[in-house]
Amino acid sequence: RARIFALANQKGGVGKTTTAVNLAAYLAAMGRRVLLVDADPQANATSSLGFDKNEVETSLYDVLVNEQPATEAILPTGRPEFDLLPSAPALAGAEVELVEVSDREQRLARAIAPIAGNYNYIIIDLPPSLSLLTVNALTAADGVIIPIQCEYLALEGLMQLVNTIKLVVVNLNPRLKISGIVMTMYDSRNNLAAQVVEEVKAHYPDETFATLVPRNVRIGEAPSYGQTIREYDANSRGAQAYKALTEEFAARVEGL
Amino acid sequence: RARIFALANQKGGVGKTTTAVNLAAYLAAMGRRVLLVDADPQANATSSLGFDKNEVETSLYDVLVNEQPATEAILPTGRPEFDLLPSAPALAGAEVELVEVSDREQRLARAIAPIAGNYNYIIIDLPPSLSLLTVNALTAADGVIIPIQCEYLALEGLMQLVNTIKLVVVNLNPRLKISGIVMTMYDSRNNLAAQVVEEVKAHYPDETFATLVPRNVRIGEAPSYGQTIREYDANSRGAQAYKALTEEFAARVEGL
Ligand SMILES: Nc1ncnc2c1ncn2[C@@H]1O[C@H](COP(=O)(O)OP(=O)(O)OP(=O)(O)O)[C@@H](O)[C@H]1O
Ligand SMILES: Nc1ncnc2c1ncn2[C@@H]1O[C@H](COP(=O)(O)OP(=O)(O)OP(=O)(O)O)[C@@H](O)[C@H]1O
Ligand SMILES: [Mg+2]
Ligand SMILES: [Mg+2]
Repeated sequence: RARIFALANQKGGVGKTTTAVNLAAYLAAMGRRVLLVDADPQANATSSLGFDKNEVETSLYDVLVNEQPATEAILPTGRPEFDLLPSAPALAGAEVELVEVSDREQRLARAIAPIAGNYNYIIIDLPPSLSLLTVNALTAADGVIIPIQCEYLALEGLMQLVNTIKLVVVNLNPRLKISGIVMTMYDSRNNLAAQVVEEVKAHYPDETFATLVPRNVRIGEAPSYGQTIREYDANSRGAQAYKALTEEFAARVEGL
Repeated sequence: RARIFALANQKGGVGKTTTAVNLAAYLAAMGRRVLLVDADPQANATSSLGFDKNEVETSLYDVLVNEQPATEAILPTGRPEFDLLPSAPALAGAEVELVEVSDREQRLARAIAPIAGNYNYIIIDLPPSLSLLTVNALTAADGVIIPIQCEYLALEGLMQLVNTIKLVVVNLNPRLKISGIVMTMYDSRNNLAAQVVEEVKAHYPDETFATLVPRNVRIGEAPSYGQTIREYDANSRGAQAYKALTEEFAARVEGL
């Protein structure tokens, strides 16, 4: 059965999509079977892998709202061991369309259950909000990976996110844990960045990954070619960091 | 009567809050009377000005959901000509609480109308989504200012945002215009950044401001001291850029 992880943080632009895509890519490169679920209406994970979100026929929207089986939406990415359940702009409507539905928080968990056996890892990318899509993912997941940008404003929202996770644990998913905190866009010339890292490590010493992901221009360039950082520039500092992060993550999860 | 502008972009981390706070600060420094409305449950604009979002007594939540008068929530910021209508974490619940309410899109416009006469400018910061809070601001506003990060993924969502603005114009607010597009976090060493700027200028030549806001560490540091960039480091490249941007914006709006 797959281990399911959600990338969550309501602060925008902290590296949720970048971490979801590249973690999934390196896990697949390590031979794990991986499904990336794009639960963000912006569909950035879908386009980062080279797909056109406006041409996607069956997306997570159909799976959640029309209860189509996940297998009908899942696409091979052309990369070994690596599939995608794509998003599309229609997903922005799911929130309102599911308001009246009694099992609205469990839709994703239900959709994933029949296919969980086909994968070792399911990675879920999320929008920058604590809305229904995020609660769906937290209800379906075993663990939450929290990317935090090494900036002051990114620190502000962490408490709110942790409180939301606690509510989900109590009301919807008792097995949910914080699987890891990833410090992203670390810039060693910026003395605030080091302070933010210290602050997060002080509060969450066990969760915070040792690997820091540096700010690296190549990471921002890769999605414009529809490539993962591993494909675009495997020797870049960004690629090396995501490779090390993935190894640290897999060791933690698989108890290696 | 105040001119009302909303900072909108559903892509996260593109500089909405940073632009809202610093544009408001420089407009006030130019002698304009300014109200900054924080319509983001993250309350980053509120904390960037030195307020503790968890200590705010009356926030935008009370104004929108409990229909308290805006005057009861508005706080002086201690800076001449510059007031704040603060946010608080409770605002995250406004979305769901207003679902059944018939005039839910007009709540902000109604709340602002009685106090618009006290200001020259009202600047509204928004969360990274196209949800009810954003639609409220677009319904109340004369214009939208769209910050765009000079990164590939930031370009992806522009069409969706423009389409949402068009829907608001047709259904809720015929006077709404795109008042300007601000290119933020421009890094001249990043060749993709220049391409993104060219692409945006090609599609929106009249809207795109000539002033580029560079990536500048001092901008990220200022909010951790509860200061605007003008207060924190007026001679920094970031401060100079926001000063120039504000002059360009005021000239455009006031027809100087
Ligand atoms: N380590 C890094 N170095 C440089 N650029 C990065 C890095 N990580 C992410 N980026 C870039 O920063 C921007 C924000 O990252 P990303 O889109 O992954 O964040 P997000 O949290 O998914 O955003 P959103 O909240 O909108 O979903 C993107 O343009 C991305 O390419
Ligand atoms: N020009 C700049 N140079 C350097 N850092 C910047 C710049 N503009 C913004 N930042 C920093 O980048 C981060 C994102 O900016 P900001 O929070 O203003 O974006 P936002 O669009 O309001 O995010 P959200 O989508 O979460 O509301 C913040 O930590 C901010 O301090
Ligand atoms: Mg994302
Ligand atoms: Mg913001």
